[in-house]
Amino acid sequence: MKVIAVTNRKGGVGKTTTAINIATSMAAIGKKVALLDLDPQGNATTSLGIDKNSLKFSTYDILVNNIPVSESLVQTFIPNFWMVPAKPDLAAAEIELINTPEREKILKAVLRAVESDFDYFLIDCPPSLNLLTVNALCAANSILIPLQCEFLALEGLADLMRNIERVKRTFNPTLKIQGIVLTMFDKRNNLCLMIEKDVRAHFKNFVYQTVIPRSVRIAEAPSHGKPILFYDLKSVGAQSYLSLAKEVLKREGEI
Amino acid sequence: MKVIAVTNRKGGVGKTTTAINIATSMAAIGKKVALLDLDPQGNATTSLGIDKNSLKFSTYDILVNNIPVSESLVQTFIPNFWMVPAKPDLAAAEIELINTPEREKILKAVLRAVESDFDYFLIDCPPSLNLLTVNALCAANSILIPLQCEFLALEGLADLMRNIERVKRTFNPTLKIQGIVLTMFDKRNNLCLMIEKDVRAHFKNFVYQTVIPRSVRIAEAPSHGKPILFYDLKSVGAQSYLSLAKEVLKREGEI
Ligand SMILES: Nc1ncnc2c1ncn2[C@@H]1O[C@H](COP(=O)(O)OP(=O)(O)OP(=O)(O)O)[C@@H](O)[C@H]1O
Ligand SMILES: Nc1ncnc2c1ncn2[C@@H]1O[C@H](COP(=O)(O)OP(=O)(O)OP(=O)(O)O)[C@@H](O)[C@H]1O
Ligand SMILES: [Mg+2]
Ligand SMILES: [Mg+2]
Repeated sequence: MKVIAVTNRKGGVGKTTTAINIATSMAAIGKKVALLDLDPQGNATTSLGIDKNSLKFSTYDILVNNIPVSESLVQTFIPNFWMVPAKPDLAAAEIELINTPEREKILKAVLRAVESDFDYFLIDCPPSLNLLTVNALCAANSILIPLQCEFLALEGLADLMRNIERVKRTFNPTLKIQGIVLTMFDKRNNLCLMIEKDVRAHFKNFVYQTVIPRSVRIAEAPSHGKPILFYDLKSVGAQSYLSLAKEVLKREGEI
Repeated sequence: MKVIAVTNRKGGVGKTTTAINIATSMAAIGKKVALLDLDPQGNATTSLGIDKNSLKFSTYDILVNNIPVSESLVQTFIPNFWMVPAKPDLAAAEIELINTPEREKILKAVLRAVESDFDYFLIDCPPSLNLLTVNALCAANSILIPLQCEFLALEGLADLMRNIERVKRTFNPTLKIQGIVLTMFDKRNNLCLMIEKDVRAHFKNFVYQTVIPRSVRIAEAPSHGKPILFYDLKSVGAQSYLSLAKEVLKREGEI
């Protein structure tokens, strides 16, 4: 099983949208995929049409109450695609885990139990570098970074890379960058084009060729409880996520 | 002095942009204003052209090292407008304050010292409901909530309101909602119009009349280290923030 953390401390850059649509694309071509919602907001859970009030267990339970991952997994309406959903109680996990020994490695330890059940296990991270996110970075084999082509988002990238290096040195020496994906891209906007040039010059092959355009259809999909691939497969947004998933699988040596 | 926390757990909804531009507008009409950057990303600090490497003190120091606010304030290039800047070290404050007595009221206590120095003291919150944000909610007289007109942003609002009620009951009984401002608004987009209708129907007079349009000029301004009001005063973005600041002051009984 390969664990990929989708993360970026900057808010609203497309982490949840990217995690859901890459997972869906992988499931569509036959990979067995799980997605763990590590954000107390639970946007990934809602975007897949899962009712938070009907859940027996959620991410909080696997981190704090020792409930096995297998018991908290729910199947999405998409074949091959399972999910560990998040409820608002996850917000309390941070404070409750602070004094636990090896607090950074809790998620890594619990995911061992499902090591042979999935091909890919994605983690949708909250917009922070808190203990929850550090748990994701320790459990992950690689990191996928959605980046909005805006000045403030770019500023955070350098910070994020420094923090990733720190986690790599201290906790997870084999951690690698799977890639950086440019999201909400508007090719008519000079700022976007300028930032794309900067990022490709600086981060070279880390940056995927595929760019995700800004698209209203993508923003509409969550209100229907579906990933864009199911909401409007022919849309430019859906097609760009399919092409991104192929690039991710290529880097993993799968195709 | 009136303390206003600009907050919303959802990421990328325009918290920093709103905090900076309301503060700038208030300073422009002669109010003495301070803005505290409570986000380890330090986007408010960068957007005002402040060099993080040249700072003697920052938000971390007033929370963890008992440095007085007056010593960490720096003047921005805008008259009447001061700032407590943030550096990346602020990320460590959360874990270091967890075991402090009355950990939620640290910010409230330190701000007392400047009670008579400013008319308004704004706080730009990170995209989370962590201890830093709870400190802001305890120190604040009122809360200003930027809201993007997107489905996922709307979902978080109900959660946010529940958490505000909880802080109000437990720590800060006089806390009130100053208002909800719709940001990045695109009137050609049906989803936006639909959400606006929902929000106004549900939150009634809490929602400001002024709406902030999506505008490339607003997104460009931070890379020049200036608020939109100084970067392009005639732009629609700048004018809408001026009108929003007037609404805020009206609700405070100032005009
Ligand atoms: N390519 C796109 N085009 C248009 N809208 C998009 C696109 N990608 C995401 N969105 C919308 O932008 C908003 C932010 O995206 P999303 O929630 O995925 O970001 P995030 O990084 O997960 O946010 P957070 O930091 O709050 O977790 C959402 O309302 C989403 O529907
Ligand atoms: N009205 C607007 N039109 C276009 N772009 C905007 C607008 N307001 C903000 N932006 C841009 O959108 C991005 C998000 O805004 P901002 O950083 O202010 O949000 P935030 O809520 O503070 O984010 P975070 O959750 O990361 O703290 C920034 O790149 C900003 O420049
Ligand atoms: Mg998200
Ligand atoms: Mg911000």
